[in-house]
Amino acid sequence: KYDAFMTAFRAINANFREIFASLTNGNGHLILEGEDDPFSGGMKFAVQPGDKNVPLVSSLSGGEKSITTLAFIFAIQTYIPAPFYALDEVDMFLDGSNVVRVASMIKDLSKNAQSVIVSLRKPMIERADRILGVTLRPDMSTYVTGVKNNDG
Amino acid sequence: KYDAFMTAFRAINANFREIFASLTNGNGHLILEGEDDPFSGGMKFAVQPGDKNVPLVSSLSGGEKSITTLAFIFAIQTYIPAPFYALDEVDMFLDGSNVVRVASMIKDLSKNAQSVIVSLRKPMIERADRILGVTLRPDMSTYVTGVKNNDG
Amino acid sequence: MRITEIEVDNFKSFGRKVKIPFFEGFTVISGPNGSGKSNIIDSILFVLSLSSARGLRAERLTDLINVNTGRNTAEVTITFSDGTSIRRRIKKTANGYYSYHYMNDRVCRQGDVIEFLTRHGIKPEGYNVVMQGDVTRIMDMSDTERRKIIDEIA
Amino acid sequence: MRITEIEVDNFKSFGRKVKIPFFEGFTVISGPNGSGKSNIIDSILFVLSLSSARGLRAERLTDLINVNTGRNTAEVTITFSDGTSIRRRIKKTANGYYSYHYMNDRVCRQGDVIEFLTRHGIKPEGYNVVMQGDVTRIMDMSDTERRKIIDEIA
Ligand SMILES: Nc1ncnc2c1ncn2[C@@H]1O[C@H](COP(=O)(O)OP(=O)(O)OP(=O)(O)O)[C@@H](O)[C@H]1O
Ligand SMILES: Nc1ncnc2c1ncn2[C@@H]1O[C@H](COP(=O)(O)OP(=O)(O)OP(=O)(O)O)[C@@H](O)[C@H]1O
Ligand SMILES: [Mg+2]
Ligand SMILES: [Mg+2]
Repeated sequence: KYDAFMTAFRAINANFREIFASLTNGNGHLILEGEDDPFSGGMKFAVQPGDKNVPLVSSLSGGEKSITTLAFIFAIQTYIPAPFYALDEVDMFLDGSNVVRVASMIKDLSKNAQSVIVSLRKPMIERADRILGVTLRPDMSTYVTGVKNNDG
Repeated sequence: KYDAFMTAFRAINANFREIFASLTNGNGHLILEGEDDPFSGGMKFAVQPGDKNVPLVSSLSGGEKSITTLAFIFAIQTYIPAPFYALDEVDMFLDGSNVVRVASMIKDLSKNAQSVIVSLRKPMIERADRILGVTLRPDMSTYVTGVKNNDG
Repeated sequence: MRITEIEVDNFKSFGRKVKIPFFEGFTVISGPNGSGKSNIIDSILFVLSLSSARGLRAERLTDLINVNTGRNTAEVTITFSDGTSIRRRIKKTANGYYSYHYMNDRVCRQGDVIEFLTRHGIKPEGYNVVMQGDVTRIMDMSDTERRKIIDEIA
Repeated sequence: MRITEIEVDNFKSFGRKVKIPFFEGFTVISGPNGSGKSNIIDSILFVLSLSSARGLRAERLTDLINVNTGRNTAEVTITFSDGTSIRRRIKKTANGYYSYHYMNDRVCRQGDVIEFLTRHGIKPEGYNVVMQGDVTRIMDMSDTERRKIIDEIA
């Protein structure tokens, strides 16, 4: 049980280091509080987005916390690959340039997998292969308005 | 104590009805679960954004829940007016047209009060009287880059 | 393997039957607040039995039936690139509901669906579906809860 | 009455002293993630004693001192349109910290600041400051917690 956990943890941590560095130009990794017995403690982030000196993880900005969590989610996804991914508005906290970085990462992941991303953010929409438009008819029923092929 | 509560509740509910209607073209009000003894129950929303038939408040979309909560916050703010208001990224869940509605409401409230609104959303930034730009210097210290006067 | 099509009928805001094509690569779903984007994700989780009613913003499965049409059933069909189609139907009854599962149009058990998905690498505890608000939830959870995410993966 | 200026020195990401002018009407603060926008709101709550350390994303008040400059004090000064200026300074010591309050450059007690604010309609339980994440917090709270918001206002 310990072995199974540590195998998963080390792989996800390795993914996290790589993904966090490429999303933030900074360094980050996961920390197990219970070093000898992981199950006696929790797991937290140790991150320096943009190579900043960060006093406490709680003091990070909304966007920085969001990028850290997204890197963690992507680290898990690359550890247990699935045939399709669905992400619903994961770019909410991010400024424009961070949306570009996350969208580029999703584009890479989508080379070998199918990605369905709900987003209201222009930099995400621009980088997609296509857009499914969703609206409401006058009778309040959902209508999927069709599929634009993006050449972006 | 009951009287003080009911006075506040009725006023805030009246504000909420008005604000919710103007933000969503729908109807909404606040409900006290403990009708005879408000302190025996909680308070919840009964809303129909855009005049939709809504089965459960939990089934509302992220943006609809956000608009409902914002209408509640504005209802409280108009009940106990203060000399200044500071709102930090309250427009995160909203689509463009809803950001426009909230920005217009803030513009109205700002005629008699000072509003400081943190936002990343273009429709909010466009409607402000001015923009304070915040960035980081190379040494990672915050720099406020100066004040553009908006003629929008 | 990928999804090729989803058909949603009377489920949540889909008062009229809608066919949604799915493609390879990177597809964005966009539109106004409350139009039904998250409901599309919910319909995938529903038909593949990957979530409870509560995970779909409902209190019980019958809340998933559209409240405007007066009909008492909701149905979602998903088709994969290997030709397999999976359908799930909820039917409201006097005392509760029935939940029917179909694979390639033949009645099956929920277990058959789960077994098909596991064979293709789709598990409920995988993080391949990230719902609206999950990023904040994982950010704000206690360190112990976060470690348990790894427990479940291992 | 309104705010006319805030001066932030060595508080959180303000490693260098920054003067920020405040105006009438509708001002937007914008910029990249992590640049210091929410920290400006925190500096207002700090100088006016409207929040605990925890409400400012810190564990204790000394976490509010910038970690890059090596200095052991953080200071915020706020000036209002009636000419009143309020300043607060945190100084790290061997065992903890000192928190100094000044009104119009003369030392005062925290209670004097609170009393001045109450006279001008600024209270901690008012909702005139809505922090990042508050909308989600109010949305997700239990019905009882939400009713208690009204209890505190009444
Ligand atoms: N059983 C039902 N019958 C009718 N309408 C329903 C039902 N369940 C949910 N809805 C409606 O679906 C709408 C929510 O749709 P959804 O969450 O997909 O929106 P969205 O496009 O994701 O919006 P947002 O951008 O705000 O997140 C709500 O207005 C809700 O009332
Ligand atoms: N004591 C401190 N010393 C140095 N830096 C600090 C200190 N406290 C907080 N910070 C830094 O301030 C930054 C956060 O700033 P802030 O929350 O104001 O960002 P923001 O502009 O609101 O961003 P977002 O748009 O993502 O919400 C973090 O990177 C954090 O590490
Ligand atoms: Mg949604
Ligand atoms: Mg912020």
